[in-house]
Amino acid sequence: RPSVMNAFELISTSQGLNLGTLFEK
Amino acid sequence: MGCVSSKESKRPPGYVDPNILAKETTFSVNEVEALYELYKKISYSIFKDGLIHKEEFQLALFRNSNKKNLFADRIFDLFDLKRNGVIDFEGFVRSLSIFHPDTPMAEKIAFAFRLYDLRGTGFIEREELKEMVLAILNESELLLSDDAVEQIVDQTFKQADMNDDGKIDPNEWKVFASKNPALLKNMTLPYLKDITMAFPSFVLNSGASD
Repeated sequence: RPSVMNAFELISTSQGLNLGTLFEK
Repeated sequence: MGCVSSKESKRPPGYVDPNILAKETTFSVNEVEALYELYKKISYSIFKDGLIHKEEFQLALFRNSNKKNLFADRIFDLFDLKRNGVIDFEGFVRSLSIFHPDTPMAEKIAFAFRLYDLRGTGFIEREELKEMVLAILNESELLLSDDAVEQIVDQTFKQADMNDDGKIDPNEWKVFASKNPALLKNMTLPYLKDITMAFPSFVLNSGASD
């Protein structure tokens, strides 16, 4: 059976959580 | 004497001495000063009042001041420590400190819990998790059937909700996140280690060594 992706892992990829972009000039 | 500080005298509301913030966060004084440079850039990008408004935060994050995003909203709310609809310098530094690579994992785990506890009930509930999954699918323009979404949520609850009461409490989250550190990757910003190089502060801080 294929494993189902963990929801939190999916969520952690959100652009809205990628604060690294704050540091880009 | 006066010539150096003439530009410094106008501090925005919520400004806190970098020495104090450095003592109470993972940042050094130099890093807090560098963050102040970044903070100024963001907080003067639209409204020019020295406070970060939602639109300015969205502009810095997405290059678009109108882009709505559930997770960016959550981050904004958690950074808004005084709960007055804006991020001030103190909230900016204290909150970003959570994302410092040297900040203890326990703090990151606790912050992530508050982030995902959308309605502040003290639990991550099934409905909240489903809402977040739908938000990320929408953001990624991925189409999944409702059944597939339910399956992802069910599977995650099976792993995380150890006492099977339909909600994830802080303890269950701690155990689950500790076992799956990949879930917390977004709680660490390597950039924060290089912040003094990215945003050098040229302000002479006479009090830094006192």
